[in-house]
Amino acid sequence: GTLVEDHDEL
Amino acid sequence: MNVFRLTGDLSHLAAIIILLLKIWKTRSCAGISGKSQILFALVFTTRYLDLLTSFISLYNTCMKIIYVGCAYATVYLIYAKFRATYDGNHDTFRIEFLVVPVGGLAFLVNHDFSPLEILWTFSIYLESVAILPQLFMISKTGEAETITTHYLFCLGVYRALYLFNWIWRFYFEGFFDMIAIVAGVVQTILYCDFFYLYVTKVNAVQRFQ
Repeated sequence: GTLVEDHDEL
Repeated sequence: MNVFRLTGDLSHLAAIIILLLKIWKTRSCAGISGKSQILFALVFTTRYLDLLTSFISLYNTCMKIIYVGCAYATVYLIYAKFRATYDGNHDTFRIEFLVVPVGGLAFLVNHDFSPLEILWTFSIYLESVAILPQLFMISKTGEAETITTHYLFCLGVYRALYLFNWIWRFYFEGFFDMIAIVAGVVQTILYCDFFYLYVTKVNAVQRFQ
């Protein structure tokens, strides 16, 4: 799953 | 960072610059949907609020600032500087029909019920449909200038490359973001009809109807 508030993509 | 992600970002950047330069050089925004550009400015604003809360990398920060800056510059050129050339009569898509449902969906389906995360989710959903006013405008007038089609092509390529990026990240990093992937697939599908026209007509006659 993805880490919340860790969006490294643009 | 992988090659698909990087070329996707660069394709996105190229699209944004192409549109900005086209409007600046021709001193006209004829054929460009101001509503789509407002939606993109809204997309970048709500997505990149994390500029204020977290630092990821110099690349990340620079690209975000460039995207946001160019989005607002484009909106400014359309609605202020070259307003006289804006084709408002043909830019009739009702954006509240996109923003309101997308806002509701972001509240219902998100990774975490926090303000920043909901706004990020909103931006992902909104980006997937933000080009619709532009595509609607083209279908209404029945034509688009070649440079406008290059802009749309680069935007579509960017999202398609991101799909490959997610496949790569799933296999090599175990990374999997369902919200981004579903929205990305929807967004790419919206460009498919345009891709077909671009390949078959734009390159053949430099103008398509």
